[in-house]
Amino acid sequence: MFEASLAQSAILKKVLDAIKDLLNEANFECTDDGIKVQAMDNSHVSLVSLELRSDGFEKYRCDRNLSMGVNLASMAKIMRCSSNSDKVTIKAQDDNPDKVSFIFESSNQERISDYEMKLMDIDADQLGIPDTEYSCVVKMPSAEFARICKDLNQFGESLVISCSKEGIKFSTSGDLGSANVKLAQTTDADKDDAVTIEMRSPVTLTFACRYLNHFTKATPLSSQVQLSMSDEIPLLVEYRIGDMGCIKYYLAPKIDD
Amino acid sequence: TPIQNDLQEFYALV
Repeated sequence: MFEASLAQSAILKKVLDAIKDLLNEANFECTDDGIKVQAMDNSHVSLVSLELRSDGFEKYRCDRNLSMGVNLASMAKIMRCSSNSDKVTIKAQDDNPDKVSFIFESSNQERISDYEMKLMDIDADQLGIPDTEYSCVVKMPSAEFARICKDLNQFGESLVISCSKEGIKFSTSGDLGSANVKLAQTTDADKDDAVTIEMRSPVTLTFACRYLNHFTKATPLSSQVQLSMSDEIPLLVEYRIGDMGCIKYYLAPKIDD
Repeated sequence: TPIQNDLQEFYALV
């Protein structure tokens, strides 16, 4: 028996919006600790790692560890049937379920709807990602990061991110011309619009702008985003999901031939 | 032109 309830479906809708364009399907691994998803996109360039801790749910019960293979487009269709303020309960009866139920309850309890979704068998590769001490860790407003990725995507396919003590610079060039956006570290680190940089050594890396734009679909989840970088290893882009977990995106760098 | 790498070049399968 698996059962997990959230007071408002909005958070689950936002989580799904943050991953459904990158991934077609994924295994939701449910344990007593919570729900985890780790999946690569089809081209093996990026990876999504999602964690929702059990203590962040209004109600959470997981008698046995189970893996639910989910078609994310199907789940998104079902989640769109809920109102943002609905309470949502995810329920699977068996230890090895072939279907999962979503129950939406309006705040006044006058409307209750339930949707059953077929599960899939997904044979997915899992990557072991070691704990890494990155050369640069940048925290910045998530809306600013989304704006930069969107603006610079018009100029070129590749985005160069350079981080030093002075700040972080995003650069691109293409047929139209070139573009640079520099952000300096701000003085007040506690504010939502703060830019903070922890640096061991300066870093310059090149990434496919298209994937960065996909990652920014998580912007509604958090006012801040954290970028962790070291030379010649994948970028880590991390958004917190309130106090209940986080969504991490890893993106393989482009390296000179 | 820089070449796009595969994530599996950085992280091993488990």
